[in-house]
Amino acid sequence: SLQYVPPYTEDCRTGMYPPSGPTFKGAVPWYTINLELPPNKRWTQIIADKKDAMISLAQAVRDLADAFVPSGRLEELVDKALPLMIDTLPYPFNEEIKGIATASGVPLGETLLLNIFYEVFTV
Amino acid sequence: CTSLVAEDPHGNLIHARNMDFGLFMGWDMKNHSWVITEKLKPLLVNVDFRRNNNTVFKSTNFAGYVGMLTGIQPHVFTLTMNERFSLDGGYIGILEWILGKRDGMWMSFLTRSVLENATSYAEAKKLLSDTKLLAPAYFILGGNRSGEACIITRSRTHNLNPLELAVKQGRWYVLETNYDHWKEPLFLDNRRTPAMKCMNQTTQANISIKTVYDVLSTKPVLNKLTAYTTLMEVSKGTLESYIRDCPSPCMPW
Repeated sequence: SLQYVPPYTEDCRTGMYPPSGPTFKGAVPWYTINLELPPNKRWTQIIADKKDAMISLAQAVRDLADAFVPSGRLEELVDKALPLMIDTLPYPFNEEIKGIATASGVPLGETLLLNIFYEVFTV
Repeated sequence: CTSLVAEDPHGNLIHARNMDFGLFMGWDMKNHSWVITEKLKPLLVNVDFRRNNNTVFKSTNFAGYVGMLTGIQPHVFTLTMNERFSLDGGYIGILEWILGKRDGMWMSFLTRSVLENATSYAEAKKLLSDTKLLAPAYFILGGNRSGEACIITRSRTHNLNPLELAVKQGRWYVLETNYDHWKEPLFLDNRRTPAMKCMNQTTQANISIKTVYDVLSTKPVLNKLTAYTTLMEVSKGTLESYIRDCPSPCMPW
């Protein structure tokens, strides 16, 4: 049973496993990454499969940036300034991020923003 | 986010988490959902990181993100991280970085380095406790022996009030949402109390992957920000992840 006012607290659920029903939206697919590959090649297969979803997320973040700064300056800052930071990041992460940008076609600044989002989001 | 590590009566450790992300980044009125959370779900992948054809660690990732938020070094340790809010936040760390002061570590690169290179729970705990960070965070770490689990509450420079499992004193699980464990959570966002209520109702005798999944499926521990649930058992070396949805009525966070 559920209280019909926020925070909509439910009685403790039981029998939810194995996952099914309206709270389950699918299992997560498995991939293997070979750490002996050059860093910029490690994520290629995953990104090949997830390219459209990455591009869609990047567009949603762009729309969000434009909502905050309609002039487009924020987006310009990401695409022009962030790539200057890439080689200050520790190896091999900087190389892996470059490889992901190349494989996905998402601009390097936006791929980098995705990877430092935790620190940026605290703003 | 809600992360927890529980010890069953046989000394096995179960580490589980709800990843909640996308707050205030666009609300879809038509579908009653967060725009970014829904864009992240199709990007979910489980990754088996290998060297010499042996598994080094396994993780649940958003494709395109090279850092780690959820992972297991099979039979050694398990690690999740939850977001911590502090005025001394990541933007200060980024500013310092841009100005050339680069003695701190980006949070998700630290968790990736720990999962890839640490060789024990003790070593992982030391690295997560002592490495200077660009942003505050909660690290929830489980080991591979009875009693080995802790919540590491990190400011950018310090480890604050570490909380350890203490089964003999009755603390058979540790649970972290997004508030310091020694303070009350924000009343508008109290997922800790309902989660603990359900853990206590389950009791240690009945704790398992199944009953932990039940706890993480109970509103508001499950909410509109929940992208995925992960269940890990270090003794078996297993990691399972499931994409989630929270049918209305459901808390936005």
